[in-house]
Amino acid sequence: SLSDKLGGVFGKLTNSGKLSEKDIDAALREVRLALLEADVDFKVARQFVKNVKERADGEKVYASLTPGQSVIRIVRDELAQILGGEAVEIARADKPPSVIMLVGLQGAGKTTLAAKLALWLRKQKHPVMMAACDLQRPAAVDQLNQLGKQLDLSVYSEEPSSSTPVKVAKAAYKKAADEGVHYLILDTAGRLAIDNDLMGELEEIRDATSPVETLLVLDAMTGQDAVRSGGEFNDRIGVSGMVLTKMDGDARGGAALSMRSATGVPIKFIGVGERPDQFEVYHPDRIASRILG
Amino acid sequence: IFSRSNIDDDFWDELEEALVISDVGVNTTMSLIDDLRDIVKDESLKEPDQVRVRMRELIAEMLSDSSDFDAIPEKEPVVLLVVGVNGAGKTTSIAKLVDVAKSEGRNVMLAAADTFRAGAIEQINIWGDRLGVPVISQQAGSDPGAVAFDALNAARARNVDLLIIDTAGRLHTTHNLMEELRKVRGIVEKNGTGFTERILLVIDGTTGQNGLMQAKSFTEAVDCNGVFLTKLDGTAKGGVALAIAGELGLPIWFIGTGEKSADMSAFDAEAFASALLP
Ligand SMILES: Nc1nc2c(ncn2[C@@H]2O[C@H](COP(=O)(O)OP(=O)(O)OP(=O)(O)O)[C@@H](O)[C@H]2O)c(=O)[nH]1
Ligand SMILES: Nc1nc2c(ncn2[C@@H]2O[C@H](COP(=O)(O)OP(=O)(O)OP(=O)(O)O)[C@@H](O)[C@H]2O)c(=O)[nH]1
Ligand SMILES: [Mg+2]
Ligand SMILES: [Mg+2]
Repeated sequence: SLSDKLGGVFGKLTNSGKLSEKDIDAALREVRLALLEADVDFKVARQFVKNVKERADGEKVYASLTPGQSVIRIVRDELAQILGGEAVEIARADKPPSVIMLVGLQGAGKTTLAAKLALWLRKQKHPVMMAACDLQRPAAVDQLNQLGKQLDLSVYSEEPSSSTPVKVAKAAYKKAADEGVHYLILDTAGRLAIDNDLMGELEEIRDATSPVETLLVLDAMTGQDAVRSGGEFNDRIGVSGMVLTKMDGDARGGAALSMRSATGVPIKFIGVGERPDQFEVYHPDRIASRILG
Repeated sequence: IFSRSNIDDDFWDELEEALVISDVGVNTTMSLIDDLRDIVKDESLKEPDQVRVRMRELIAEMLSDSSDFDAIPEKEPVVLLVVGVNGAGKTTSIAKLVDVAKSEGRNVMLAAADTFRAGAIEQINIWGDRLGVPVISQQAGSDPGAVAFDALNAARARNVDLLIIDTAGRLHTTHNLMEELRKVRGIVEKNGTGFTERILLVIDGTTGQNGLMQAKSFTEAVDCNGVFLTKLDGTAKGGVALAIAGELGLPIWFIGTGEKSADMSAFDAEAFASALLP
């Protein structure tokens, strides 16, 4: 863990309590390596360490009797600043349905999340509906329909061969509005951020349904590509929140810190398993401690 | 006589950055750079381009599978068990392998041993349909081991050259699911007479350092033989392959480059190294 490594760096020093610039730099190097090992974006890690150094200098950590602990405290604070923030809220539209659009790379966990989100909202007494706007992946519509059936949640879908994602989204919206549904969740096909046509399709769905939330679904094990892809989703269609999936594994989740730091998009929920109830509202300290190891 | 070397601190920093942002990971990057520094000294290299070329060679060497262990042997019936974490691309990669195998004239069969996830059996049935290969399946919720057992018998009866068994995604940290996988593999071992067994680990190319943990755990559980690295058609470089090959000696056999059944190729170490460090 980082505390062990910093303990190692400062432990070799005598009890004079006086540290050199070199000692602090050695500690900062350990912080940077720990962040990179946790999959934090290269540039985000570099900036993070710069901020830590400034605070360490400002707080005169070099004169501290427990410099290792001081550095850890500063790192924790910096992480909390980036990862923390406002309480989670799902936005509400002026008139129902409030549309939540789920987007992200292939296999991130969008379809599974649609059911989790729908279940969570229904537990709060909101009538919900899910829309199967992925007409491209084999049996994606079946997947969402089955989830809906398992949980007795309503799903709007059309025959993939004779429709389009935008058509499904529009028709679902109309049906949700007619039925007084509070929340309509749009499941979309996984896509590459660099796929111009498919990003255009997402813009079309967005323009047709005006989502109050566009949630980027991000796999917790994503590496250095997180900001490259996630940033592009945000630039092109605008992302109001992130959901970190597969947090029941042992991925360190640096991608979350990277995205939050680089785009300011808040993390709203985390997925902690395949079952529909394995879904939690995000807590900042969870990711901070995983990154620190 | 002394030309100022352009191989300075900035050069090494840029090289480190190029590798780390490709998910090569700090440890592997540092060890590669250490080796390269020695080479620069020993071979008195002066030009950054020369050093870059040598780094590409080091990377390619690391990834070259020096074993003559065939990924999917040609002259014998093969049973291929496909494993990996959730959403890595197992089912889609299987479709790609079927495409290649059929074009080579092989008699292929699939087993839908993901009996858990919603829509999983339908998904592989659609691929089987599109590619014209039979899919052995049972109803959702049935025992994956039973499906594998059935499939092996059916494959033997129909003289199948290549039986591919799709399994449910699972995180390597979920103990009971890894136990289930061991059990399925045990069934394949016990009932695979007449078939050469291969275990294929599918790794998502966008994965960071967790990819190495996955490779370690899955190999420890079911002796993976090779890797299918997916989603390299995006902006991710798949650098975690270096640690997997370097630390575990697990060869990368195939790469995925899209969502259609034609979107794959055999792994090419030099091409991969050049894409990593253009
Ligand atoms: N362990 C675990 N598995 C998850 C989690 N969320 C989703 N999954 C699994 O991840 C895999 C992919 O989930 P999907 O919901 O199909 O992902 P997707 O983003 O809709 O995939 P595409 O539509 O192909 O882009 C499935 O096996 C899910 O069961 C999670 O929080 N934990
Ligand atoms: N762009 C791209 N997408 C891919 C590639 N391989 C698979 N996919 C997509 O990734 C998503 C997940 O693929 P699956 O084949 O369902 O993955 P899986 O490992 O079987 O998932 P589970 O069974 O749920 O664990 C699908 O949307 C695929 O189309 C690839 O090489 N490139
Ligand atoms: Mg989906
Ligand atoms: Mg699958």
